[in-house]
Amino acid sequence: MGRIIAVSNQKGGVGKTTTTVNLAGVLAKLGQRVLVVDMDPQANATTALGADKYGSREHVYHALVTETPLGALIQHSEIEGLDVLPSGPDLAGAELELVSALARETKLKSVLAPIRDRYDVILVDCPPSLGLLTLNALTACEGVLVPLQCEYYALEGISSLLRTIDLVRRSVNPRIRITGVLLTMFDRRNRLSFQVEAEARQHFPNVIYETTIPRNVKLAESPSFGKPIVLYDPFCQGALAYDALGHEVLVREGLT
Amino acid sequence: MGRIIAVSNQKGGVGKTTTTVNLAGVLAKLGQRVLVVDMDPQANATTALGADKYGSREHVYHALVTETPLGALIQHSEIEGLDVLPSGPDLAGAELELVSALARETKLKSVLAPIRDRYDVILVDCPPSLGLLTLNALTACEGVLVPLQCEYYALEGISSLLRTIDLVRRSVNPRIRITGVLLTMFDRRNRLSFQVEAEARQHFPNVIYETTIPRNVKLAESPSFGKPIVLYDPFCQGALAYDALGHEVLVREGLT
Ligand SMILES: Nc1ncnc2c1ncn2[C@@H]1O[C@H](COP(=O)(O)OP(=O)(O)OP(=O)(O)O)[C@@H](O)[C@H]1O
Ligand SMILES: Nc1ncnc2c1ncn2[C@@H]1O[C@H](COP(=O)(O)OP(=O)(O)OP(=O)(O)O)[C@@H](O)[C@H]1O
Ligand SMILES: [Mg+2]
Ligand SMILES: [Mg+2]
Repeated sequence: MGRIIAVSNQKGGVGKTTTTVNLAGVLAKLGQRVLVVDMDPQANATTALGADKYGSREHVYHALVTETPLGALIQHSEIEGLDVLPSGPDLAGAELELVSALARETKLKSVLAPIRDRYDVILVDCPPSLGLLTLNALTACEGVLVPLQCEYYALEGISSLLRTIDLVRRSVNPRIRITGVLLTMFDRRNRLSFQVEAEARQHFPNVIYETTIPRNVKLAESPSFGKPIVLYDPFCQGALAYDALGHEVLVREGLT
Repeated sequence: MGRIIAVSNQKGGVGKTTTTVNLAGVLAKLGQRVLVVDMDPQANATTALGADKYGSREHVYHALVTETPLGALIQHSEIEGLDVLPSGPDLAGAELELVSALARETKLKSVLAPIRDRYDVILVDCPPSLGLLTLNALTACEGVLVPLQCEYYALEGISSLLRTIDLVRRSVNPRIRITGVLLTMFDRRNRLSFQVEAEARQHFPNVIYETTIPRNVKLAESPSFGKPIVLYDPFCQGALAYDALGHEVLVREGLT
């Protein structure tokens, strides 16, 4: 049964998509069968994996709202063992369309159930909000990976995310837990990064990953080539950090 | 009548809040009477202006949903002539609560109508989504200022924002226009910034501001002191850039 991990933080631009795509690339290279589910209408993860978002193809919206079987929607990436359930612009409409649907929070969970056995890890990239699309990901998953940008606003937003996870645990998903908090865009030249790191390690003593992701321009360049960092520039600082994260996630999740 | 400008882009972390708060600081220093409306449940603009978001005080949610008069909600900032209508965590609930309300897109417009004469400029900081909170801001405003981060994903998201503005123009707000596109976090050391700039100037030949905001760590530090950059470090690169933007906005909007 594939482990489902939601990558979520309602603060914008903290590295959710960059983490989802590059962690997926590393895990696939380490032999795991990986599916990336893009639950963000911006479809950035879809682009970063070179999947087609503008074409006539259907995407995750059609699985959630019109119940198209996944087989017709899942695309292969350039990496052996890494597939993607792409997003598209229609997904923005799903937030409002699902509001009055029955069991609206559990749509993604039931959509993924029939294919979970085909993957070892399913990573769900969430939009920067705590609306129905993110609630669907939090209901379907076992764990939440929280990217935390090393900047001031990032710490402020954590308490509302933890409150939402708590609400989800008490209502629709009793087994949800935080798999880990990942410090992203860490800049050694800037004391703000060290301050945020110290405060975060105090707030989350046992859940912060040992691996920290440095600010590295190659990570910002690789999406324009539709390739995860492990293909675009496998020996840059960013790639080495995501490689270390991949090993840490495997151990923590007992996937080896 | 105060000019209402929404600062919006559904891509996360592109500098919406940083632009709202620092442009407001500059315009107030130049003698304009300014109100910042924080329509983001994260309440980052509220924090950056030193307003109280954790206390028992009511905030914009109470104006929108329980129709509390604004007089009781608006707080003064440390800068003479700059007020703030703060946000708070309850605002996240407003998205779902407003869904079935009558004239749900025009709530903010009617809330602001009675106080528009007291201000020259009203800046509305939007969350990273195109849901009901942003739609309220796009319905209430005359213009939209679009911060565009100089990174690859930023250009991708622009087309869905323009599509939404078009829909708003044809339905609830015929006078909406783009007041300007602002290039943010421009990093001279990184060729990606120059590529995004060239492409953006091609897409929006007449609407891009002359002023570009450089990446400058002081802009990321000032929110932790609850002060806009014009108070925290008025002569750093970031402050000089927002000062130039303030002058450009005054001229473009004919406010001088
Ligand atoms: N470690 C890093 N070093 C340099 N740039 C990075 C790093 N991580 C992410 N970026 C860049 O920062 C921007 C924000 O990252 P990303 O889009 O992954 O965040 P996000 O949380 O998914 O954003 P959103 O909230 O819009 O979904 C992107 O342009 C990305 O390329
Ligand atoms: N020019 C800049 N130089 C350096 N850091 C910046 C700059 N502009 C913004 N930042 C920092 O980048 C982060 C993102 O900026 P900000 O929060 O203003 O974006 P936003 O679009 O409002 O995000 P959200 O989508 O979450 O509302 C913040 O930590 C901010 O302090
Ligand atoms: Mg993303
Ligand atoms: Mg913001």
